[in-house]
Amino acid sequence: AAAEPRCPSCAAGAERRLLEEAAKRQLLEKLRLRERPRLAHAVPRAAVARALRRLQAGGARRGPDDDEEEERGYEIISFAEPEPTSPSGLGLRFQFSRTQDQDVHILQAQLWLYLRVPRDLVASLTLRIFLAGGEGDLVGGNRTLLSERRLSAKGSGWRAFTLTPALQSFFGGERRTLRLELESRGNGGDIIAIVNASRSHQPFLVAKAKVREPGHHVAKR
Amino acid sequence: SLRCSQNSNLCCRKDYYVDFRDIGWNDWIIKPEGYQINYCVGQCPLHVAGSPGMASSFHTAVFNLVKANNIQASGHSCCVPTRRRPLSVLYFDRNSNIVKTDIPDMIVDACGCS
Repeated sequence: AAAEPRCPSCAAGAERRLLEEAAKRQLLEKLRLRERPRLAHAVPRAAVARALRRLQAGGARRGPDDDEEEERGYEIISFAEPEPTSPSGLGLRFQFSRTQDQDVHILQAQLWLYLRVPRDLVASLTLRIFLAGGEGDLVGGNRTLLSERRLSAKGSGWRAFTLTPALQSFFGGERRTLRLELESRGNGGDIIAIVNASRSHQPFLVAKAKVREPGHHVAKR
Repeated sequence: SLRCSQNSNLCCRKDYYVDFRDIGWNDWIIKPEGYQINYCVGQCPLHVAGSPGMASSFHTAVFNLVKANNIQASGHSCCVPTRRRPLSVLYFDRNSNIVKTDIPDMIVDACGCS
């Protein structure tokens, strides 16, 4: 303000700019971001609204002692990028940013899929969800079964599959790319026909986590 | 006083609202639309040292110490936040994931003299 020419509104303008810069710095620091995110691709508003409804539906209630805990609560929604795998499998890839020294503990994790189960389904049809290993492990390589469910003729629409305990191994590791593989068993049609992974019905993951910040006790001390 | 006013230069809370549209960050911060970046400003003469802007029991204790020890104005009492609250933020990260988290101690609610 001192550098500004003698005019009242300049001082106010200088204060505003100073406070806006302070707000930017404070937000990035508290969100542990080096710079503001540049979105890789825009997410359709309908998909955001739908996912937020699921997040609020299962919202974690803050416990009485949450404020004292040295862990911070996070809720994250990640939209899947479909990945071609084998003829009978559908790969879903999720990308996460990791801050090395954060200790992440998953409380809940659900995969939301839009299913189209044939109405005239008579035989049994099972959907299985696997956690694939690292790069290129989608084609039946080292995989972990996360969830298996028999589908009924009335099973069409948005359906949630709980993946919590097994995903902890992924979030406890270093990898940033989560790969899931979906497989259908039974003659009710192949997985591509059953799971609608188009942009308008993009599968998404909803997870709730507690993150212990590094050196938090130092800040407390 | 809690909030700064024209006719006092004593320690108080200066309110300022930053709208994320004004800083071009409303494309990645989904909620809220902005937040109060309040700050503490003003004098803390010795006779108000330790007055936290709200209760005054701490002030009485400090004031008695000042009198009992006849402390001159060598020590400084500063105008600092005495109560803050969290800010809940919903934002896109660089992988276009949606993240919701509460940032603790983000908004200054009250100021007082140390």
